[in-house]
Amino acid sequence: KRHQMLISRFFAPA
Amino acid sequence: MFEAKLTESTTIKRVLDAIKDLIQQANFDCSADGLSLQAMDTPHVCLTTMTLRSQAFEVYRCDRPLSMGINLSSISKILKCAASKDSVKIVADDEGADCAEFIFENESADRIAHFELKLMDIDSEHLSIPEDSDYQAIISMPSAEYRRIFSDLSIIGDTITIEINKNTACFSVEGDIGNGSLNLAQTDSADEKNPVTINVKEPVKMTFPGKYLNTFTKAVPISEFVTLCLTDGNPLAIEFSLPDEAGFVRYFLAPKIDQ
Repeated sequence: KRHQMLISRFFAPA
Repeated sequence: MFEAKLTESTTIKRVLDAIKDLIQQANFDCSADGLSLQAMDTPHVCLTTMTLRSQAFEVYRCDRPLSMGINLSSISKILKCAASKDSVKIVADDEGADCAEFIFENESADRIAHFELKLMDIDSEHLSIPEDSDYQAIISMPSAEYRRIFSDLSIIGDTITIEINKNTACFSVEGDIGNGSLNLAQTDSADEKNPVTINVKEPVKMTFPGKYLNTFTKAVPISEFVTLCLTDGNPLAIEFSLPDEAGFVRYFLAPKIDQ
């Protein structure tokens, strides 16, 4: 089963 | 004072068409460099960024940075009132304005329309996107090819795998009715009219939601070509650049991973 990752995981708050 | 005039409304209409299905509302950040925006979609799967550089405008004046909170559906409604050849002027007060003015003028300057768009207070988190990511694989293709690949494959299913090896990209889909795949090779000749270029540092294979890849086809009118940048385990970066370095629309799409 594939799990959709969240984009917020990849970018730090500016 | 913020004042920006585009010679033709087409530019901003196309940019808005490319983002309005993903974002409901966003802050348009105005600075001396131009107009930019970044926002995540509601399920936080995709980050969309847009920049219109000051050189994209016939007139551009931004005395001090300001942020205009705009509902994308509302601004699109207003821009529908501009003919594609009409010029568009956006005017806002940089001291806490509660609306922005839009002025559309036809080519012969004998028809001028004024609209006021209510601005909103949007509390959005700004994310920092690395400028010079070192991607494992970069593929550039005609944007019409992009549209064909992902509109076709996303009909079959929502799990689309992109695999890039030396000189070849393979796009495959798994769906309830069956599956499919498409191989695209790098074009041989440099003077080919519709070149596909593939740069691979390391082969990469990743899976993404097809619904989003298909939604990004809304940006196809912006640019003749599109670039896809992949690194294993990281978001896919897709860029549609406006002509003459006037700006771009970029999407960052989170991958699907095996559990």
